[in-house]
Amino acid sequence: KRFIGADKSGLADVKTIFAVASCKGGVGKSTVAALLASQLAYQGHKVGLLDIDIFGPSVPTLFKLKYNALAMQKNMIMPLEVSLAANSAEKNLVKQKLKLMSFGFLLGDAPAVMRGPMVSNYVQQGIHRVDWGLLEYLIIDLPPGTGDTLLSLGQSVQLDAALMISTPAELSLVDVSRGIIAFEKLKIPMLGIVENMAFFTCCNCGKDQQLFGKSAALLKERFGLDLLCRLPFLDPSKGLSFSPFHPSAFSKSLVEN
Amino acid sequence: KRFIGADKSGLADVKTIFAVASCKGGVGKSTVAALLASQLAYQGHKVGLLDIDIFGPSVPTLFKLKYNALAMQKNMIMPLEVSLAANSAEKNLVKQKLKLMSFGFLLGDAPAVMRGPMVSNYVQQGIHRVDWGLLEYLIIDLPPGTGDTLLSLGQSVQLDAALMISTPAELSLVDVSRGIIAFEKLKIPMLGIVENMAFFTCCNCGKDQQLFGKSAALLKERFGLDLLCRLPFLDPSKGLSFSPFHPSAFSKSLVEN
Ligand SMILES: Nc1ncnc2c1ncn2[C@@H]1O[C@H](COP(=O)(O)OP(=O)(O)O)[C@@H](O)[C@H]1O
Ligand SMILES: Nc1ncnc2c1ncn2[C@@H]1O[C@H](COP(=O)(O)OP(=O)(O)O)[C@@H](O)[C@H]1O
Ligand SMILES: [Zn+2]
Repeated sequence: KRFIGADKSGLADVKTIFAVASCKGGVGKSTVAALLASQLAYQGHKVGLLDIDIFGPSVPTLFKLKYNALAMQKNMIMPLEVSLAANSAEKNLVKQKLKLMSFGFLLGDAPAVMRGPMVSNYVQQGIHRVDWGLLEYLIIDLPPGTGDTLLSLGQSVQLDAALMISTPAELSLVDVSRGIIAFEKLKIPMLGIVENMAFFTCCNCGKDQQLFGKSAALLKERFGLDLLCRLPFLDPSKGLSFSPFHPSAFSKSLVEN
Repeated sequence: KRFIGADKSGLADVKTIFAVASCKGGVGKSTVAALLASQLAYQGHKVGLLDIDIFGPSVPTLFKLKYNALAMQKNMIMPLEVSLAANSAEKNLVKQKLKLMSFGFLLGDAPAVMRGPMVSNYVQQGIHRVDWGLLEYLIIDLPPGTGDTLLSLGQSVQLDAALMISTPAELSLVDVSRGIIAFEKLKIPMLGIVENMAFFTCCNCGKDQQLFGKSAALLKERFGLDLLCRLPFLDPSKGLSFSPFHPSAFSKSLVEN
């Protein structure tokens, strides 16, 4: 059985659970998690996205949902459901649905100023008390660090696999290495590495520039983890659809795993 | 008296304590804290830099110090002392000293996989058991989030002021806003905002590009905090000296505060 310590769980009918992690903040975990979940939903899969970062929830901003009253049914939280095609430059796509849950829907703009035990309690609720129904994939967007949230998650649910996100910068590689060692210790299987903000293509002269000196391939040398794909700096004005970059190649290799 | 709940503290002879914060990860807190501490030391001040992020310590990487055995004297931790001129493109500068302390010196490459109460215990030690001696400025580099580290810091020492760091990106502005609200709640005075990675100058054609859509000036409108300065994307190959950008203008306005 997948979940530990909870009799009834909203995860009961979820087939595969992926975590998107890094240990380092600001490398693009939330952005990549949202891209991956959207792409899998575009392809017709039943997908949910759980943003479990209570200190810095990003899903409401990424999906332009801000403060949203969540519905409760039989003491369980019902995730929000968004239709994706409205967001994308490819209007020909059939409207696919994506289920979303985030602490941002509960907090609004307010900060969560709280200590570890309270964080763990909220994380447990976020894991078991959301009624996802039948899902093929649940993507969990993790916060930075290897503290209460990661430990509570590891103790309440068995993850199928995790994606480690890094930029090419040395400060990121150092922290993501710590994250990889922590996941090995907690026995959470890792699919590989996504290198994000790998290069920037100048809008004026079209030349590719490396903004962050090193390369995430160093993680492959040190830990033997595959570099699954490299995402460029994407144009923020395009919103989540980021259509010039269609990560279907990226989610396809994940889905095949 | 500045510190709460500790009879003997290594902060006893520290004149001014600045925190460099944001709530959002990856916006440049560690980079800006290291730049600010270095600049103040270049100007001849007695300066210390305390990296209090136990999950993602960056000071060892920024100062190329990796794993370092820390000396103890009379049960107090002695900070490392580095000479700065060696790092800088401006060789004419008199060798100034900077004192450094980071959990990274204790952890090496290992992750800190631990829950809130243990984090708080380490943070308390990091605040009171480091023997800084006489300092004009202590810069404290904070982790992301508004959890145990921030709360333990706020309860053990009275900070003189905090700098809030943000990139122009919407995901950063949303979290930094949460940070500002938390600092207001914890009654920690804020000097203003530093906008980091504000623009990128193409090495090929020299045109400035905005990589992250919005602007940190939105924080001034909402919270009335001054935008103290805007830092561009700096060239990673230049190391910490980043000499094309001499933040002395930036630290001067701080020092005058
Ligand atoms: N590929 C990308 N191109 C451009 N900006 C990006 C990209 N990935 C992330 N960002 C931006 O970088 C910042 C960090 O991304 P985010 O997803 O919040 O990271 P994390 O979840 O690791 O903190 C955000 O401001 C986001 O908009
Ligand atoms: N002005 C800058 N120009 C270029 N890269 C930067 C700049 N500021 C920060 N970085 C890079 O961005 C990443 C995040 O910076 P860091 O100082 O680690 O932020 P934080 O302490 O907020 O997590 C690091 O990889 C760092 O090298
Ligand atoms: Zn160019």
